[in-house]
Amino acid sequence: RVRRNPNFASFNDPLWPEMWYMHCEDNDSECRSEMNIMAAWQRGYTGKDVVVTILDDGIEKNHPDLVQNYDPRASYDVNGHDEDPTPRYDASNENKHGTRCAGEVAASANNSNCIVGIAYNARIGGIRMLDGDVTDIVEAKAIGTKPDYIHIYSASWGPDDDGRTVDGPGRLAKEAFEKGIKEGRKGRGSIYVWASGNGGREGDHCSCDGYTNSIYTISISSTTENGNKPWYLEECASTIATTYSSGAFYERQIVTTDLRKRCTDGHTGTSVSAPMVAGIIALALEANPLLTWRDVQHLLIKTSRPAHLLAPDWKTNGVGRRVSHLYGFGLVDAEALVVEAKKWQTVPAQHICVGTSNKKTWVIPANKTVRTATVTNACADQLDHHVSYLEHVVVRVSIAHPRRGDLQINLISPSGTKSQLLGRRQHDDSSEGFKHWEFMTVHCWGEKASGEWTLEVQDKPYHVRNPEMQGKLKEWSLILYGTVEPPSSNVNSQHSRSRMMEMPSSDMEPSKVAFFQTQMEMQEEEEEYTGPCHTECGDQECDGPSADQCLNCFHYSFGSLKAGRKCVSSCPSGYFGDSVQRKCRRCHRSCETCLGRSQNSCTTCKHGFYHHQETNACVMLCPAGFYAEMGQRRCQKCHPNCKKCIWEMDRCTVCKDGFSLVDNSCVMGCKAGMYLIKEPVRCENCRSNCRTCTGPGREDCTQCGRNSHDWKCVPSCGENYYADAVPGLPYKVCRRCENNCTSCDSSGKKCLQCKEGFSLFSGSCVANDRCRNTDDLFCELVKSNKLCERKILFQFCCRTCLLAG
Amino acid sequence: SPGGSRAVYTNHWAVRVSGGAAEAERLAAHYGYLNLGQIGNLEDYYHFHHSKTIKRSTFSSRGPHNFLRMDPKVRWLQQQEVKRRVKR
Repeated sequence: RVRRNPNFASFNDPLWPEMWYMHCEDNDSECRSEMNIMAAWQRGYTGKDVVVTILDDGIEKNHPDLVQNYDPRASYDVNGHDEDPTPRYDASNENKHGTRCAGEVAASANNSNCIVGIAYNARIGGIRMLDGDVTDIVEAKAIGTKPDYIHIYSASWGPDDDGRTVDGPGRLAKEAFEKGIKEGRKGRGSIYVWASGNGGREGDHCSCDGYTNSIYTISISSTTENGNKPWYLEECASTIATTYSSGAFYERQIVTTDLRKRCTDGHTGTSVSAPMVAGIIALALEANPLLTWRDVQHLLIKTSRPAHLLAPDWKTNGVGRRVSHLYGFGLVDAEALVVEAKKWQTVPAQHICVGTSNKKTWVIPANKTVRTATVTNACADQLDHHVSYLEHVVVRVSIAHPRRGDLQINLISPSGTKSQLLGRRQHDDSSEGFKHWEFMTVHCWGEKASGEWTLEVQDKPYHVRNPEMQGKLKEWSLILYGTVEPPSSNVNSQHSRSRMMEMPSSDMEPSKVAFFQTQMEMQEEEEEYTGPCHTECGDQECDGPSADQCLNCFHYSFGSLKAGRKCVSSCPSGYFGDSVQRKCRRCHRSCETCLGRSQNSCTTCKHGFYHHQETNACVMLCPAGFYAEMGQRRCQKCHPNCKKCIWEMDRCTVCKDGFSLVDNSCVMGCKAGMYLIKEPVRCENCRSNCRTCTGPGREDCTQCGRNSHDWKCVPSCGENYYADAVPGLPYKVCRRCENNCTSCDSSGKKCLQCKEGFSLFSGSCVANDRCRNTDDLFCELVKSNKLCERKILFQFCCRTCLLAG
Repeated sequence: SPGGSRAVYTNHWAVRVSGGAAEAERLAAHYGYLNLGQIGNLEDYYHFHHSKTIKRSTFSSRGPHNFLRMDPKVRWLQQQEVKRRVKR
């Protein structure tokens, strides 16, 4: 709570009292000064000698609240190819945006006009580049304007958020970014602050905005006065931090300068947040002008925190930082930023480890999740590329898909941090898929880079789709950015004072409170723990004698930061030791002990499960051929003669072929043609004509010797029947010949002998009294058309057919 | 093109030229373009304008001026598309 500091004069700017996000002078509503901007001013930082520019539709340089800080050298008109960035005026005032953003950064203080800018002594300019055709050239020119003079570029625009677009900086704009990062600010890198994806429409996902997904831009999102998610905000794994903005009913707005020398409270969205952070960074650059572009990102991540922001997905990453897709690492803290900036030591050089590309094609069935993992040593074998401590993680993905909007993509880091790289977009029915699109997450910031990275691709159709048209993950690769050494002493003060001050102990676990309190005491007294460390700490440092106070573990670390972590020499049951991460990881739920995470890595099983040695899995029911041995909870093999057995090896229930079950034992069966008598055990012959049987009776015959007739075995088939060979049966089956036929061949189609009163014609029986008197002509017709071969027709002219022979 | 909507081409080109500003000037004159100078601080990249090409078109430009693409001094060339940008 930053109350009105009696010896800090208030401002006479008319809208100062409305600036609830700066101070708490309005006593009857909740104090929302957690961005601590005033506290930073009280430390003497107001952005002096820092130059900021707004990439937008222009800036009203003669606005009374801007004119004093306006800097022509930080301005340019790309649309008009001249030095004057004054916006084009029209009836709709459509080009008001740049002027509104500029006021947030550097509106003068105490000039009885409008508001007070966050860096009210910084110099402010504008690059007019949105008021006309925006092309790759235009963007490159804007981004690359005067990099040795301008320190901070603020942009509150991006690709269309129609929920269908996937777009980002073109080749030239990318080159301009890279050049700005390498050479800008005399090699310390231009600072690009970007408004996180949102254009005022819903159903989009900001990972399709290539600007906020760039590692070179500081992507900033927004929260409302009460810490709620503004209706327009998109989740984004690349968002670094958040500021207040407007965008919820019944909650207070942001005020700023407006076109035509006016003021407004109508500026909203993440358009508000980017300039705010630009202003806050200006304070930090005043505190430490030597900060590099990566230092600034480290500082923002270190000092931002959840405060009272409400997000369903707050999680703690692998190094204990709270992060969310809505708010990144949380609300910015200007005071903490300038304090840390003042003593900041430049982080080690950035290393880039480009992982090998996974080119195996995976089909993505609808309503299914494809999970593919890659294990990386984070280029440990390449000195200049080795990454130990992560910063940005980029995943370059190529996916073919019939309807791109149905896709959702997650990335899970070796420490288990899950980033949603892409959410589904209901309006995106493009069939273009993604071609080498680069998704970026900052959620793993500070974690160890080496280990197993898992990519999850889910296909969740919004509408019924042709099931045969499936997506394909064609290729994906990891690009890890970070450092080989820890970001040095900045890490030690990781739990910075402002963080602890801000996190009310009431909602922290007691252990954590105690932990922080001991930390606080330690810090305030600035004493290092010099006593002996626990053996499990190995030669690593510690800040206490017990195993949960090691800085790192010699063998394994067990537990989580939330539940408490300690170093152990071996992992408890239900866990296995991950030798790469030196961490105890959970076994599959059925395993009592295991060698890995999968269900086929069990070595012993939990109660109710049995270990199947052939698959190293723990199963509730042993497979055929095995029985559940209770004592050791193992599946043991049955007797070789048994196909199935229970309780004991030779307690058979089903025998293998050639064996017969006798009192739970499988004894050699009798040869064919005999059947088994159990008492005393002996073999007897089957009935005659019976190839196999189970007993002496007619019905006990299971296979006939020669023929089977009406399920009886007979030596030969009787009159009107023929013996038909049935595939798969060793004997023949008697079947009836055609009507009126008393004897037929083995095919049953050709009659050999007819009943009385029928004559045999070409294998068929014809009644004797039919077709004697057919006239010649008709027969000639039959004969000339050779119709006799047609069985149905030859009856019309039997005699002709007879003649035809 | 973003979001599947058709690309809109302009009568501006980004050209990467080896040989510096003078070479860029020569190329522009030779193929009927107006050289608007280097693109920001991107060395070797120049901004050409072709007044005889229609200002906005859903078709990329055709015509002899496209021979510029084949000139040995041209390392890369891109006809500029209009990018849809919205304010946040």
